[in-house]
Amino acid sequence: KPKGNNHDEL
Amino acid sequence: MNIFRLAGDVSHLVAIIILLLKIWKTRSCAGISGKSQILFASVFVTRYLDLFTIFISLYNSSMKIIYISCSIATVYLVYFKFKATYDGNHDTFRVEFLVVPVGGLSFLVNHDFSPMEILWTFSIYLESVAILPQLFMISKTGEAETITTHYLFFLGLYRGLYLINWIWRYYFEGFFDLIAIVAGLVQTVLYCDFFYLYVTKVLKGKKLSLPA
Repeated sequence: KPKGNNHDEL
Repeated sequence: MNIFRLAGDVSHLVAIIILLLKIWKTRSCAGISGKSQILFASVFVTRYLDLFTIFISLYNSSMKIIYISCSIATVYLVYFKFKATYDGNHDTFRVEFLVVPVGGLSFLVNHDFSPMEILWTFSIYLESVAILPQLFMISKTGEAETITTHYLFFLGLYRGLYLINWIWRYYFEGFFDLIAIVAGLVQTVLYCDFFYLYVTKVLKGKKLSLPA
């Protein structure tokens, strides 16, 4: 489960 | 980065450029839902606030700037420059029925109860339904210009390619983001009816007209 705010996608 | 995600970003960029060129060249936004364009602009603004806080890559930052500027430019063309050609009588979808539930859901279901993360979640949920006013408008007018159908094709294709990207990333990186995946599925499913008409009509040189 990714930690919330590491959104590397557009 | 993998080929499906890159293809998805390119497809998204092509869609945005097609729409911008269509309006600019024909000097008309006939058949275009201004409401959807406003929703898309807010999707980009709320999602890409991290433009100023996190640097991921030159590609990532430049694409965000391009998406934000093109979507705001499109809204400007529809509601200001070519306002006379805006077909408000058929662009009547009640967007509050989208924004309010999406806003509420982003507070209830998110990865992290922080402002940035809630805005990102809002943006993801909003994007999945942002095309509804446009599809609704086409169903009301009963037809769409061929260039508009190409715009919709690439726009629908982009998130479909992202779905494959997420399968790829789960398999090779063990990465998955359920919020993005579920919203991406909803978003892509909403285009299915259009994809069917696009393939069976537009690709055969016919005009897209409803009822099918």
